[in-house]
Amino acid sequence: GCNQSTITEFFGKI
Amino acid sequence: MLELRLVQGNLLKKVLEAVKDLVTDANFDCSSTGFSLQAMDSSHVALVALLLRSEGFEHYRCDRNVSMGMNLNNMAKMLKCAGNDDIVTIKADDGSDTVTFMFESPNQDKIADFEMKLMDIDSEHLGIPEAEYHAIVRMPSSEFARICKDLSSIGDTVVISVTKEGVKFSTRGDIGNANVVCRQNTTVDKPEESTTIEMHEPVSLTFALRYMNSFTKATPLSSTVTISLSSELPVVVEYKIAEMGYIRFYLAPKIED
Repeated sequence: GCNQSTITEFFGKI
Repeated sequence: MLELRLVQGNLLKKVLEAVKDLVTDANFDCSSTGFSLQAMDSSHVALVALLLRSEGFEHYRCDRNVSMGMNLNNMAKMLKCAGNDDIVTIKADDGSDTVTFMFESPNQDKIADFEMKLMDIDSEHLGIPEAEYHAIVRMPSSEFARICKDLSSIGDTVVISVTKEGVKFSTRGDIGNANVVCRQNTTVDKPEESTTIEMHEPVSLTFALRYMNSFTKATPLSSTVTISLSSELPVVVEYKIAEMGYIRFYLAPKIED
């Protein structure tokens, strides 16, 4: 199956 | 004091229609650079980044950097009251908890102002790294919208694969499966009808169609869309806003277990 990743896994907080 | 006068007021109407279903509340940031927004959907799967550059406004006054929290549905309701040819001015006083949208008809015979309450929104800005994308596809925005709509009647996810053959959009569902391949096509007379594929490396990623379909609400803003893909990175779906800036949607991929 496929898991939905999230944006925060790729882009860090400033 | 903030006063932004946009002759093409309908651009703002279109921007709101493009983002209001994805994001409920967001901070609009106003600086000397322009009027911008960065916000994620509630599940943090998609991010929208909007920039309307200050040079694109007929008059742009922003004495200090301001962040204005707005409910996008309410903002869309107010902007719907502007005529398509109206000039829209966004006004706010320092420290005020309201923003005013002023609509002027082109021949100045009707002037309306709509005042909206601002809200406090805790939002964090994310750093979007500069990335070298494996593949960049530029195609007519209406074609991309059509593909997303068609595929979502078959399945829930789309696999976007770029090879030297072209870009393939695939889905599968209970009733069957579907593949749409678009090849590079630069021979058409009008550049906005061409499809160009810049591929450095083949790439294949899976995304939720529900979000892709939501992004295509920005179609009225631009005749072309640019889709930038890299393995292990969110896809960027970008609609350029003529003379003003862009609206970019980032969507996190679905990843195999």
